[in-house]
Amino acid sequence: LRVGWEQLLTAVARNINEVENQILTRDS
Amino acid sequence: MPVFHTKTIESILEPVAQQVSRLVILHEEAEDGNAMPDLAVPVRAVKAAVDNLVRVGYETVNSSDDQILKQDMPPALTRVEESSLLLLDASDLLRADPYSGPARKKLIEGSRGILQGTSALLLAFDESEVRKIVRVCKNVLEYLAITEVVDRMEDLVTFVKNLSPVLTRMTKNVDAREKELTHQVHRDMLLRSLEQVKNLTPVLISGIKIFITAKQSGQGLVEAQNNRDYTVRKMSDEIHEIIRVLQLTTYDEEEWD
Repeated sequence: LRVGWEQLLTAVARNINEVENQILTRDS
Repeated sequence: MPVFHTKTIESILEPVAQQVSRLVILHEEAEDGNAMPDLAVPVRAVKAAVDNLVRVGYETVNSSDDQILKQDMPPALTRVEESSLLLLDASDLLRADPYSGPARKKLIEGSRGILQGTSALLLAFDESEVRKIVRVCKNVLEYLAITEVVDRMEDLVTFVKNLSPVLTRMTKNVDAREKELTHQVHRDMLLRSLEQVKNLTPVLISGIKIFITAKQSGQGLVEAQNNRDYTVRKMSDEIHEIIRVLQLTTYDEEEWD
């Protein structure tokens, strides 16, 4: 469970960055 | 398991969606379980990413002329922002008490909320992209609607010159969209209609040419006009079908089977 949460939060941060990239790419 | 209708959305959301589901189950099983680690560092990373996303999101909202996007994005951004605050709360609670039940709940809610918010954002963006393609399709329909006024060869030249770039743009956009979709039935429907439009284009040009010639000679005019109109109708029907399929996002269970 320990490793799970850290992994998940890291994945969530990465996921948010990807969403941001999508918005920037499509907006351009 | 969630199903995402485009490959881009699927590639971004699916890994996180799976992890959230897995952790929800683990959390429920380990309600009275072990001490939680200090999550301050990863939570801060999430918060920083969310702050950037929210900034970029609002910049997009302000600069966009798509009214529906302007309306759909802010609630999704709020959802993401509020969820990241839940994670911060959770991290603070865990620091004071690594066994904190409310902290675990906030972690789950926060992660889930971010997933739902980012999902809503991607969907809002995707729908906006679809609206752009639909506008191009409607542009082609508008050109097809003026076919009936083309009754001289010079007009035909202008007509073809104007129609070609719009048709090419539509084909390119629909082609790219088709490759993005995860639903094979929808992909096939788009490809089939697009192929029809491509095949009918030279038929339409030659139909107009025959109509112009018939008009000049005064022979076979009605038949030429009927043929031309039939081709225009066929092409328009296919483009309407493309527009319909482009806007489909939910899945028919039978189609999946």
